[in-house]
Amino acid sequence: FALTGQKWRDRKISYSISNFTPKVGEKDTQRAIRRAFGSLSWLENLCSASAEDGMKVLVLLGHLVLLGHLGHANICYCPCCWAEELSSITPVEQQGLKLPPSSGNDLFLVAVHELGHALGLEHSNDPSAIMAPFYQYMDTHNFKLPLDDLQGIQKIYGVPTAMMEPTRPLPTLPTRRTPSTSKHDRHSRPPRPPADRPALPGNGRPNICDGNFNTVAFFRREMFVFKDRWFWRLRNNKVQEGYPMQIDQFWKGLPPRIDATYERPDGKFVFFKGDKYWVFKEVTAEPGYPRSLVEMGSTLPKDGIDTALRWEPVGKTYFFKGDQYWRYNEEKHTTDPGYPKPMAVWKGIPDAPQGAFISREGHYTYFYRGKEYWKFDNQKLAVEPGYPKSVLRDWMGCDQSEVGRSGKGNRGDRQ
Amino acid sequence: VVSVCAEDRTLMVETWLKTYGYLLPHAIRTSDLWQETVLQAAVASMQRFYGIPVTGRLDQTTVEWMRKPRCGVPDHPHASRHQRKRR
Repeated sequence: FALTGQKWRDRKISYSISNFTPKVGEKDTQRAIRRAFGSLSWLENLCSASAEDGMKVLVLLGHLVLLGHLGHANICYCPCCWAEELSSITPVEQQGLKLPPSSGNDLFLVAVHELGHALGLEHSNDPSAIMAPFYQYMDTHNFKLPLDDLQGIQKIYGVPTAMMEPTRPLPTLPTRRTPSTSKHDRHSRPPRPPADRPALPGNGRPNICDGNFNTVAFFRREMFVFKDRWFWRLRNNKVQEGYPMQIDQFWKGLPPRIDATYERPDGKFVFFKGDKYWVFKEVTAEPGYPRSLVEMGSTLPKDGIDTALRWEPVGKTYFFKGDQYWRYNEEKHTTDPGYPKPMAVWKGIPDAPQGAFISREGHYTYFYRGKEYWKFDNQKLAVEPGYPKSVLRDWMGCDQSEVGRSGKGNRGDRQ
Repeated sequence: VVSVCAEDRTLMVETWLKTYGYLLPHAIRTSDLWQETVLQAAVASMQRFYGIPVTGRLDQTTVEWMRKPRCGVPDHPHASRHQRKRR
């Protein structure tokens, strides 16, 4: 159905678990698979009942050894007969439930992966996706579908109606200034629309070639660009399909116009706005947040920071504010003694940068501010010659004719 | 390299590449010289899809990843991202 774009009208799909691996045992196998399938309105027929009274099932789950590999999902819909093929989960390798990292593959995760195939998803080349071809450890206790898989399944089945954007056109209001305390007003930015209204006429989605971002960060090899209540995701200087998206669609509870963000060593995302900060595990806010910045470190600036930088090579985090910067120790949850220090250490970098991240191999630090970026040599402790350069041209791939022109009618497809 | 015997299980690289969609069966029935190029391209394609350094060679990292347990469904390394979502 996914392939041919047909719509599945019936609200139920019946399935049956035909056998189990002794290693995991019948009850745990059923529990793991039911949990994986439970989120769908699928009806399970007990296998013996199906066989005895000829009850037709659409999906037959069984354990099958195929080339000695773990999982092979094949579903074939045959309304006039039994399911011709099997969606099977092969337990050749070590399998079990709630396994600690690197001690085997959790059957629940394997079931979710194979269910993804059954629902039409192919393998993903995003290593953090559960649809990556290789199984990796994920916390099963409060399992949340990773971002890439969420987008994949929504691409096939659509976005839940609650998240749909309003179909009636948004009002076009003149933009006017809001009395906001965020850091961007200090730099006499163009007037901002009221917080609850889009900045631009038409469907309200900003064009990345307009620039004026709140901050830029690197999460798992991809650039995330934040502006007002939107964010873009770029890879290799190319905006990913479907972006910009609304920030609070993904990070529910996160306010618009964030000041800074970075990815912590434990893979959680930290967001800053004003005197508060949030910690998200993937798309879920950690309990107890937002918290005040003072709780993060007593010497950190009380009214907020301009940007945060995670410097993996030395395992340190840096915070920048105005003409000062702090070095933060993640383990001790405090800033290192002797900080803050003057910005002058970062020779050539302007005060109040709005974004900073390390190059992949760690030799350079890129700083962003306004429409420009600086490339800082971490060895020479100085900005490379020829900088600043245009962030819109080099990072977003906007050509000169687009920069600053969009928003006056001709949208192009940059959105 | 057709198989690596350093460890207790032999890894049949060509079979692995074919099984998981990186080597089309007919691609290998050509001359030896061309065969090596095709195999290198297949290894490079797998490295790119896995997100590991793309060397085109069977280095240790690549062999380790080939040995890891994985799903039996083939990958589609050459499909565009959009197609990747549909099956």
